[in-house]
Amino acid sequence: GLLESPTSAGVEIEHLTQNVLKSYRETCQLRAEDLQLRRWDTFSREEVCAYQRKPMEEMWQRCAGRITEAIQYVVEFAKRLRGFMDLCQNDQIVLLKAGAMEVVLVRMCRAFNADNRTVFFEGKYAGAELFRSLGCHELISSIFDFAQSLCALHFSESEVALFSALVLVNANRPWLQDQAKVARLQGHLDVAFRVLLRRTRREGLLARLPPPGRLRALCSQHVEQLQAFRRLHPGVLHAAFPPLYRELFA
Amino acid sequence: LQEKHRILHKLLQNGNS
Repeated sequence: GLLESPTSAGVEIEHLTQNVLKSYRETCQLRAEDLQLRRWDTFSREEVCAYQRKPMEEMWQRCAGRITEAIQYVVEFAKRLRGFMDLCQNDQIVLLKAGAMEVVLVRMCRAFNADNRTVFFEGKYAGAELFRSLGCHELISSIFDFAQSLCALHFSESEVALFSALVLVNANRPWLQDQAKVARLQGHLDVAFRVLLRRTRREGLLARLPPPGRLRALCSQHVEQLQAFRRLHPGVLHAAFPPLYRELFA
Repeated sequence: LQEKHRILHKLLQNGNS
């Protein structure tokens, strides 16, 4: 009944929604209009070959750099979310450590062209084959499949904003100190998301959202591949990867 | 946890950038 009557709870939820949307707009890294305008600007055959010829370590380093940039925007998003900075520092770190990459993967659907299975990467749209020298075909395929499945939901920007806030503020993450406080914030975000969906007659979306396990599995796959890379190229991770990336995944 | 995540901790402590 939150939407039907202008109760103070309803007003609070509306303020929270506006805060999430503003936080998201300010930290979305790439504007949806720009991504849309450039969605057919793909790498040429020669450019793809040049990427494929790069040594594995250089390609890993580049991808780690792009992931780290994206994560920095997610950290800024979290900091602007009302209630997030009121959590204790342990819980802020727990939520970001577990959820930042998941949010990056959700945000990636905006930068994915499902019509030709390409993703915006270093200035142009790239197909999965561009990432060949990483040596993790399965992970790349899984990420592309995930982006494709999210694109099929035709998320609006508001829906991406609220869904990613919910991916981040998850009271089920292990090692939280004040789980009840996180659960309260998660509950408010959940109501805000449902109110938005009801208002836009998109309630059907709820049943089609990816299960949390799917995001978790993708993140585990990423960490496993990083460990495999580390065994192949000991020392490179420490010498050349962004410190924030190492802190989160190594 | 803060000890193991100094960069994240620092990013969280900095004002909005």
